Amino acid sequence: EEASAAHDEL
Amino acid sequence: MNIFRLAGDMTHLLSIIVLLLKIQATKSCAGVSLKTQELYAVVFVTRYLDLFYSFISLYNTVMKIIFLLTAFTIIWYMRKHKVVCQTYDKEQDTFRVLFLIVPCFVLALLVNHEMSVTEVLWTFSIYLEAVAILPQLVLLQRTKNVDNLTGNYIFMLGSYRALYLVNWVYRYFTELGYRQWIVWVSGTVQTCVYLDFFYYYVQAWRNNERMKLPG
Repeated sequence: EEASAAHDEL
Repeated sequence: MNIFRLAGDMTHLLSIIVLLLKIQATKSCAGVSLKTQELYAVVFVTRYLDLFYSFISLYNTVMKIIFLLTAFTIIWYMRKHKVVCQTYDKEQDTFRVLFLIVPCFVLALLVNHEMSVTEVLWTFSIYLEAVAILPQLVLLQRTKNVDNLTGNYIFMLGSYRALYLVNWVYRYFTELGYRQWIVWVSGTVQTCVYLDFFYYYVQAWRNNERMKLPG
C-alpha cells in the first residue's frame, strides 16, 4: 500500500 | 496534486531547461559535472521503470519521459557534441561515483518496501538522487568560480527538493494515513546537501556579486 502511494511522485 | 508538488516539479523542469539552454547557447559545459548528469540518468532510468507497467496520469507519464530524454540529451552534448565536449573539465570531475552507487544499492537491498526487482531499483533511485549532486558540488568547489547559469541550475535543483518537503508536510496533514519514511528521510538528506550552497548563493545575490565559494 505504502509503496504504490510513493510512486505517484516524480 | 497540490500546489507545492506542482511548483517543485516545475522548478525541477526549469532547472534542466536552464542547463540545456546554457549548454546550447554558450556551446560550453564548463563547470558542469558529467558524473552528476550520468547519476541523474541512472536515477531516472531505475525509477521510471514503472512506465512499462503502471499508469498514474498523463502528467506523470509525460514528465517522466521529459526527464529521461533531457538527461540523455545533456549527456550526449557533454560526451559527443563536437564543440561542447571540448569544454568539459574532465580532469577536475573526478568524483568516484561507485562510492555513491554501491552504498545506495546496498541500502536499497536492506531498507525497502518490498523485495522485488522494480521496488528495490525504485528505492535505489530515491537514495541515489539524494547524493547525485555531490560530484557537481565538488567540481564547483574545485573550479571556484561559479558562472551564473550553473549557479542558478543548482539553486533551482535545491529549491525543487525544498518544495517537495513542503509538499510532504501538506500531504501528511491532508491525506489520511499518508506516510513515506524512505522518501521523507532521503528527501531531507537531499535538501540538506544544498544548504551550504544556498548560503553562498543568497549571500552573492544580496551583495549583488558573482558567486564564489570559499577555498
